[in-house]
Amino acid sequence: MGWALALHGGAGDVPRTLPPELREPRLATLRRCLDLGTAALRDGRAALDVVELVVRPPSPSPTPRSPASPGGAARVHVRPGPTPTGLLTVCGDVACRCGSWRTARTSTPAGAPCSPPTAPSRWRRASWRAPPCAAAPSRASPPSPTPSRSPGSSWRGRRTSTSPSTAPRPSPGTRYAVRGCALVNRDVMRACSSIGVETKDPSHFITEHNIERLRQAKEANRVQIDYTQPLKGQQTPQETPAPIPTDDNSQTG
Amino acid sequence: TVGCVAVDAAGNLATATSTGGLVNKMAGRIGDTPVVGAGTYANALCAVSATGKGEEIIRHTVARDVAALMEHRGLPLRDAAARVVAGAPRGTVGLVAVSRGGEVCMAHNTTAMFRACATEAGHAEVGIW
Repeated sequence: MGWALALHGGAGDVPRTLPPELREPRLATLRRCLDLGTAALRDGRAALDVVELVVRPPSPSPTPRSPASPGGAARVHVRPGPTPTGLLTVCGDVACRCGSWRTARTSTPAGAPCSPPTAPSRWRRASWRAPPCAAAPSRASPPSPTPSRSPGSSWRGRRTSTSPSTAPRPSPGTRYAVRGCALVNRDVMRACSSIGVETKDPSHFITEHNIERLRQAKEANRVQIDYTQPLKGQQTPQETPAPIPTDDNSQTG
Repeated sequence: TVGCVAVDAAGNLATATSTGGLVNKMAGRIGDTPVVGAGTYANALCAVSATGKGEEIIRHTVARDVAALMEHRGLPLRDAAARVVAGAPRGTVGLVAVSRGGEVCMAHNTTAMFRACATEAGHAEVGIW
């Protein structure tokens, strides 16, 4: 039936009363992503290239779209911290998978070792124990001051840059606990720099919108989440779903 | 958050999921969970990317279940996806999936899911609710 593409931008209780000024940018971003992916498929690019292209932001977008979008509402959390703009956390873990890897188990096991031959033995062991994903690519504090712009690319770059022939061979009898790798935090940053993934200064991810949400959270002394009910007297417009019942911690944790 | 699945003209399947997941969640909470087998899975039959409440996606191994129903029950993509989404608690899961034959499915049991799809045959869709 030819090529096909589908993408999502998150699911949940998005109120039907979402005002047009919030709804239209999100629909426009979905259309832009769809056009990006379909153009690549029309050009005959491989499926893995296309999915990576779509989850990477082609240009700064004001709406939540990918972990690396500036100010992505669900991913960039600015918390009170040592700097005036607070402590930046980009929850940018991502995983890619190609259908044929499963069939290629014998030559390139799914979740093949992603540690470079020169990795310290401690890191190598760590890389054996977790599923293939890259997580928390940034902390706005030394030694990894510059966040990865695209966790997906960093992971894929790492995975493809290490061929089985160069990967360290475990000594006979070594048991595989779980085949895969997890690059977290500082390891992701180290991997990014070793394979030249584009990184950005933390300020790239912080927008006025984030800072305003932090200010409101501090003022109200309560958790501020994407669609929080405006407090009495607050001026900023909010997406206004029903307040989260206090006994339901399914969304606030 | 964003997740994408694709099948190219040669029939190769791939998926990518970045966490973020359920809108309106607290910092540090599990998002879609891009763990392969839970929120992300692809094999020779289909590619799936799930989004929603990470804990439920992990508990129900959503993405792998869709592929397993196709593999072992012979269900078409749409039926397999509908069965998995219906089996998860209401309001917790949404997924997009494509099959090797170019079939597209976007199922969710949440109020909304930001979604879009297109096929070579000319079908295209963009939606929220």
